[in-house]
Amino acid sequence: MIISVINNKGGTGKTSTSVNLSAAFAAMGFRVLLVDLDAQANASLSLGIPYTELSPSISDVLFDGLPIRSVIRNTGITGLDLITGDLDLVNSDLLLEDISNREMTLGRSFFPVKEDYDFIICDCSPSMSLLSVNALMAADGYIVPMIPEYLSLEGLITTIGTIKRMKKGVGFNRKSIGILFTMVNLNVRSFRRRELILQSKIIKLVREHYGGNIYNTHIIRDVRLSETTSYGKSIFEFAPKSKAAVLYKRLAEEVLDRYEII
Amino acid sequence: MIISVINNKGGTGKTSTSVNLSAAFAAMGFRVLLVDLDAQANASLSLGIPYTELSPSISDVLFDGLPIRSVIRNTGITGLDLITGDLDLVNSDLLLEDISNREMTLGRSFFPVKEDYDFIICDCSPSMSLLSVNALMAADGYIVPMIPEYLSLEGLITTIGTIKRMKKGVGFNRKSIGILFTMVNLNVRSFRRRELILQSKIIKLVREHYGGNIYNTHIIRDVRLSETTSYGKSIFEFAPKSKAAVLYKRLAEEVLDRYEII
Ligand SMILES: Nc1ncnc2c1ncn2[C@@H]1O[C@H](COP(=O)(O)OP(=O)(O)OP(=O)(O)O)[C@@H](O)[C@H]1O
Ligand SMILES: Nc1ncnc2c1ncn2[C@@H]1O[C@H](COP(=O)(O)OP(=O)(O)OP(=O)(O)O)[C@@H](O)[C@H]1O
Ligand SMILES: [Mg+2]
Ligand SMILES: [Mg+2]
Repeated sequence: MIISVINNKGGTGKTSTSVNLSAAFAAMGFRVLLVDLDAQANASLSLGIPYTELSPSISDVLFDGLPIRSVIRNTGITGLDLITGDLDLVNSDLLLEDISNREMTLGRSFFPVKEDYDFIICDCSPSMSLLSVNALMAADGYIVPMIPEYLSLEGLITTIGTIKRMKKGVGFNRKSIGILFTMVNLNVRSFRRRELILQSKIIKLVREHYGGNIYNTHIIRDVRLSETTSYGKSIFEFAPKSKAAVLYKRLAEEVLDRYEII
Repeated sequence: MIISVINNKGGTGKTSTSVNLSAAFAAMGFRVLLVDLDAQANASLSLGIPYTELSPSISDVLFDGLPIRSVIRNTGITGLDLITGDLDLVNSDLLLEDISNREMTLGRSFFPVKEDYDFIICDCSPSMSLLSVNALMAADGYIVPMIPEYLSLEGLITTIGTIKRMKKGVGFNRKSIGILFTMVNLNVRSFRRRELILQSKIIKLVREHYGGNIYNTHIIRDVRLSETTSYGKSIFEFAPKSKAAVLYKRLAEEVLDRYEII
């Protein structure tokens, strides 16, 4: 299946989730392809690809018709392949515009390799650009990571609104959307009441409006998730015993459950 | 002068800085115009504009030639005017593409009102789109907010690289770029050593490479800066005695200093 990790709002943990969820699935024995759809190539950088080696990337497939197989790379992780992003994606609105059925360009590009993978996971950039719409249309499932804060909630509402609007009438299954709370503060003495109060308030609001679409697993704020990106490793390689690793594994199990995958 | 608050990376505190720095200048008696260049309209929402009242916005000026004066709004804050953003900005790459000298469209639109304001502050969206390039070209000064983390550092490097590349030879003054560390953890017992170590490591790296371009003021992580956005107020109205308010006022003074404004 194809899962897009998507939220218009910046810095809500999309890349961290794309990388670590992909690694969790790979560790369980699934075959995973991670596709970096961000011109900033954060997922690629987080997996240790040097800035100078981002080409060839998904841009070459989308804009120059390169066969998708030719841009798939191994990562150091067994079962996890990667297609990088690069700066050419910044022009995707213009370059995709004249293609007929342009919102389906990405989905079409996946056809030759769909059967080679159990999961294709797309890490989206923070905006509802034509490229993000392509990720939306290509996907069977959606993970929407959000920080329990007001502006992140606004991003959630517009993102989910767009998914529903673009996919309705195309056999859309409401269960396909899963909201993931990220950078959640643990209820420990070091966190002042104010943080916990705001967080609970936003989580409660989201539960009232999107009850059936929320993952029980909340990813805690843990500096290891930030550190790991500079080592080019997943959290499972960098800090396998950390709470963060346990939570991303638990999330992977919940995703399998949500999509009824045995 | 025109200042763009810019960073390709998502969620680094651009909007928080745009809003609160603008409010700080207004409180000092300057005339300020805040321009929301984000399709998500976060700055506008943070100042209490309802989602349904974002139009007319900067889109109407850029794409439909509406006179800029007709879209300027008062805010509740004396001395602070606002031009909202709205969802039409998502199409800016396509809509700006055919305009001659298209990177200068925003700058040109400011001409009729430049003399009415001491500061025009542009809140940019997280990507180096044609609209962000417009904000880059229009500006005399740049504030680049970044969280002291690896992916935020990557965003800083590419953002500053783009500013220098696009502006060189146009009488570019290297001092015009100011890096602002945001969401900095205070060295207090509640923060574990790991957070402080990573933070110091990144700050040290930035100092080595961008020594003359860093603001001494660091904006601390303070949940009040998140809370204030849901009340449609600046930090000065919401929590005037908070450390966060003191720091944004101090930043305003440093900005005046950097640009030698009396
Ligand atoms: N649970 C977490 N705890 C601590 N830091 C985290 C966590 N998740 C992500 N981070 C860090 O926070 C920053 C933002 O996260 P990330 O880059 O994954 O978000 P994003 O939504 O992909 O951002 P963008 O909108 O720019 O693509 C990164 O530096 C990342 O390493
Ligand atoms: N110093 C701070 N302490 C705590 N929370 C903060 C701070 N600065 C900003 N925030 C909150 O963190 C989130 C991200 O900040 P903000 O929206 O200002 O970043 P941004 O760079 O404008 O994001 P985007 O890339 O999506 O435009 C927001 O919910 C904001 O209210
Ligand atoms: Mg990302
Ligand atoms: Mg913003």
